[in-house]
Amino acid sequence: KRQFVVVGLGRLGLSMVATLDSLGHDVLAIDSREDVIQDLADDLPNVHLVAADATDEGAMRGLDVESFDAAAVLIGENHVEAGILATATLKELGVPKIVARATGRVHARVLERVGADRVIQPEREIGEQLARIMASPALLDYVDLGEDEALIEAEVPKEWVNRSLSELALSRKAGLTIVALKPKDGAGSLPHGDTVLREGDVIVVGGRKKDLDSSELVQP
Amino acid sequence: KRQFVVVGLGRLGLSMVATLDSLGHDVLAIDSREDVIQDLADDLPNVHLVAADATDEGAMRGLDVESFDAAAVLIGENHVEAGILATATLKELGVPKIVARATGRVHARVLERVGADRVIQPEREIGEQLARIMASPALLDYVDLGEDEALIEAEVPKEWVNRSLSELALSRKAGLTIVALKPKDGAGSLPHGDTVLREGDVIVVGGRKKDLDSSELVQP
Ligand SMILES: Nc1ncnc2c1ncn2[C@@H]1O[C@H](COP(=O)(O)OP(=O)(O)OP(=O)(O)O)[C@@H](O)[C@H]1O
Ligand SMILES: Nc1ncnc2c1ncn2[C@@H]1O[C@H](COP(=O)(O)OP(=O)(O)OP(=O)(O)O)[C@@H](O)[C@H]1O
Repeated sequence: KRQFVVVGLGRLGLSMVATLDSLGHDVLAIDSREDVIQDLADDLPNVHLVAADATDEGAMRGLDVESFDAAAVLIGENHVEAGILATATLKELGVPKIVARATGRVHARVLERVGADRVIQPEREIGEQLARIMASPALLDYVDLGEDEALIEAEVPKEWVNRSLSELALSRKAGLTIVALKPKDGAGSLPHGDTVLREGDVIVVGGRKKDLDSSELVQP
Repeated sequence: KRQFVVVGLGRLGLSMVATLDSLGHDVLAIDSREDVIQDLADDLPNVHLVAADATDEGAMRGLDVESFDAAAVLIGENHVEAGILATATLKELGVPKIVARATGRVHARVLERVGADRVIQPEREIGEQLARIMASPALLDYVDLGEDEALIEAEVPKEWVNRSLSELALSRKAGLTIVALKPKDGAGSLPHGDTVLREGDVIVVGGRKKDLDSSELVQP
């Protein structure tokens, strides 16, 4: 069980507070608006909700912020200056690890300079993730393993349906390794020679990028 | 190679366009502001950038939107009404799959009613991901795969050190799939049953969110 400070209870901050709370951690949730704090009290009985100005060093010291494991300053684009000053304040007070939210690259650099250990740009990150999910509905994920290998998660291509792995002989014939199987109707499993692939099963396949790219997985 | 329409080129839209483009897909990127379109032209030479009003059915029909694989309406909170009308317009024109961005639950429900197949709430999703990354220092990255699955990149938890994958039987026992291994001393590799996890290795693990959350990866 760990202890976190979350400053700024907009949608991002509130979601983080609720998730940390549901994972069983202690949360000190701070927002300068009294009405925001009041509204949340009933929904988050285990969270320590405080109406305070995070740029007020005395107020933050009074809350013992330096004794927490980490803090997240999630003040958004409506109060950029407050977000920068709050980050600097928590850094001054010795909070060991600070994550801060930025609206763009210049803002991110400023936050790092005043003490953020990590900066997030939520819109940019979701844009990247959404692109990958949209781009491959059958290709569920693509993980770059570095060097020239990669891993693909995909639905079984129709050419491989109802065939066993030893019959397909993918590693011998195509340089591919089926690393895991997620059958349509059941828990994931490790593949064996006598495993038969069924329509709708999901397979995790690894290999060299050019071998993956030229296989039935990517060129259906 | 697939073809996508992205409406609304704020930070989220732009990030999605750039990622889709880098993955080699065709992108039609639409924004009603001429200056936004002009500014992007040099950076995204392969993207079809068009200044147009996405609520204008005639303009959208003229761009053949229904011939694309999917569309994302990423207009933000400054133009909620336009986002709803653009979603409805693209649905009317027969775009097969539409993802739209919402500011909250009521907005999300409206978007679904007017034709969005999937609705994203970026701030809320990043808040959940960031909570998990903050809560487990060994958890290096958390990627939402959509539906209720996710992918985690984490250091090998101490309970799994020096054990082989077949011995751990994670997919059978915990519904988790070790998708890739990035050993502390070497290039990434594909996991096999006889792979032994070492302290300091990084593993990429996939599974349902609730299974990941209750595993040793997130609850050390
Ligand atoms: N100095 C401060 N100390 C504490 N909280 C602050 C301070 N300044 C602003 N806040 C709070 O930060 C919260 C989020 O900031 P802001 O309104 O800029 O973001 P938002 O864009 O609404 O957030 P989101 O996109 O996450 O919904 C607000 O509730 C605001 O009251
Ligand atoms: N009817 C419309 N047709 C096309 N584009 C539109 C329309 N209405 C608004 N847009 C564009 O959508 C874009 C994003 O909308 P908005 O300004 O609400 O979001 P944002 O909060 O700035 O986005 P982000 O958070 O992703 O940076 C703007 O560039 C705007 O010009």
